[in-house]
Amino acid sequence: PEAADLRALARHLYEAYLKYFPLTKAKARAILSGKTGDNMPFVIHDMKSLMEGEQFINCKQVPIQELQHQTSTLTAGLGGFAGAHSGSEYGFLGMSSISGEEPPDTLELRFFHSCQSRSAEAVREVTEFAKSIPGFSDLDLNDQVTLLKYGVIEVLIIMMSPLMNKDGTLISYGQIFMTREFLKSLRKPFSQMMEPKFEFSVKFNTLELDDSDMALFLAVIILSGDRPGLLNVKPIEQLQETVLHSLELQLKLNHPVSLQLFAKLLQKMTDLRQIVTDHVHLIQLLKKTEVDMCLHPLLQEIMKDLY
Amino acid sequence: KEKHKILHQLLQNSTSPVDL
Repeated sequence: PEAADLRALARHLYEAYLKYFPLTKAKARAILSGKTGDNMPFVIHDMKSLMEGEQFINCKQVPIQELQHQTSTLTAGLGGFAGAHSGSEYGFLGMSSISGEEPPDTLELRFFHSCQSRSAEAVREVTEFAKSIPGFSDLDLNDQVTLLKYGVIEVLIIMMSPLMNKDGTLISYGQIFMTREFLKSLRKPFSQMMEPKFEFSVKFNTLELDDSDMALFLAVIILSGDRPGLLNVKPIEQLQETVLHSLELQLKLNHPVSLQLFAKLLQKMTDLRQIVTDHVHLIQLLKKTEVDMCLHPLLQEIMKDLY
Repeated sequence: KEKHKILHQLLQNSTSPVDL
């Protein structure tokens, strides 16, 4: 009976994952491996293709209602162009199109703002997923906030991995593939933002988790009882223990020949914390050095006094 | 609570998307 409960929990979290994160790893890998027929992503590899990509997405804009229905086909935080749909001041396409008359410095900032807009939307999706974890909504509300504040960037980085390969990443609802080299060619410190995520993702992808494994792993990350400032750690640890058991069983059944996968996965959580710390420091540096930068209020809330 | 107003809002609103 206990194993049956753990399997039921795995199924429940997988269903919630599919509900809130429509661009699954399965879909992303199909796009990346060219198995989607004619629907190949548009490739952005230089400034010219970036301009063309902007045009391309402009033609394919999704009506707001449809977008709300989809909530997000884009799973990770680097969702360039997504701001276009919201009409928010953070949107990339919501602003004027790129022209030679603009100061060159604005391009990176505009792109960065569009990423922020998509990230904020992704935080909302992760919050909905967290609320679907049995017992999460019964925790002290302040502890729920703390778990999200500390967990959400880690979750977003894990969710970015399926969208990436060694050469680049899918963005904009899987419609665009942006090359790693292009991201590296942006001016500093923007050029330094994605490289650590690529390095992590390439290694993480070798574990070959599928979407049902991912759902459990994300729940484990969210339910970390060692986040600073938690008021009532015990119920969080109890919830996490159950999800950990479910994950362990899931990996045994789903990857019977992959030895020590559970242990390897848990080790990734240490790497993740370092990546998030570095990411937050980079954002703080940007805030100091970029005169025109504004940080999305939700991301500001999350990153303030984080590390 | 004020420090994390939007997160509180996201956690308490059921499914309706908060204006981000």
